[in-house]
Amino acid sequence: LKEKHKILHQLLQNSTSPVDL
Amino acid sequence: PEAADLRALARHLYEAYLKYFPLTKAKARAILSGKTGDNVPFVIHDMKSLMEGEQFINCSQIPIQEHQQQATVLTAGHGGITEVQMASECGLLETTSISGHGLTDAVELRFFYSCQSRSAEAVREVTEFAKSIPGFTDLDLNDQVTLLKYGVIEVLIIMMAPLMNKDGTLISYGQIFMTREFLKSLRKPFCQMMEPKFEFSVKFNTLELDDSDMALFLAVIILSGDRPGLLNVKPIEQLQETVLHSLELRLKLNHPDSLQLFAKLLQKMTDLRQIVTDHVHFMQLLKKTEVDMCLHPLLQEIMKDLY
Repeated sequence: LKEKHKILHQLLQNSTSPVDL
Repeated sequence: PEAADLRALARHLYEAYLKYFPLTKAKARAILSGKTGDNVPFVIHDMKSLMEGEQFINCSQIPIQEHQQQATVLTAGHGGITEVQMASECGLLETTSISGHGLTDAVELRFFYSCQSRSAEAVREVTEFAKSIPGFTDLDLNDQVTLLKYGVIEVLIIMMAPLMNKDGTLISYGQIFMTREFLKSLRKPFCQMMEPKFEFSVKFNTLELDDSDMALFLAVIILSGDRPGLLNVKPIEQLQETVLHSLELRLKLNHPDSLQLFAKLLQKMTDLRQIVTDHVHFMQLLKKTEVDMCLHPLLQEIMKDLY
């Protein structure tokens, strides 16, 4: 599931660092 | 003591809501009722005003004072895909090069990219809010992904309601008011996408929830233990039960004269699922009919195999 949802996973893992949207 | 804990939870979620969501219901209603003085929104009611308003629509470039820090983080994070890049990649910035599409069609699609870009940013806001729910980040990471995948569009639709009235909706952080008639005048299937949200929102707004009620309700939606594919349902249901108790208590205190408000609100969750299912079908239809259309990668992730 994490593999199929890399951006969501990244959003959940990174609390403060910028995430590429 | 238990009631005190539930009130503390409500306060915590309200603070997180204020932290992560730039346009509150209180602010939106002030704008819609003209109580913001000279700060009136730009009105988009036809193609001409849409094109004039496009400079406002590029949400990522609008500084928001209260959320300056987050806006900075967001801008830094926009090394990814912006609506301009999406439009560019799809050839929409050079409208004359699009075979079979006139200028008007390109403007419609470009507006659609702006909506997608704002939606992706809203998903980030909802994710931060979800992480602030006590116990959420302790859940299995796969389950956190599943809860967001299935809950985020429902949350976004609920958050749209305060921005809407029967005549139109605020967009672009409240700087623009787009009329319902204009949205209905767009070509198919664009014209069909917002009408169900208006119908839902007008009814939802009669419940007269405030921002604090909304914060609890959004947490209840996120913590739905019946999402497909969840690995460990029990801790999710336990978290939801606590938030539900907090919501019930809050509604009794905040709306003593509104009979059965708690039950009416829970009923809305059923309506929401149908709206999301229809929305996903519209997006699938768009993918088939709009050959030039690109879907934002984050939204693709969420909608893939959703319903």
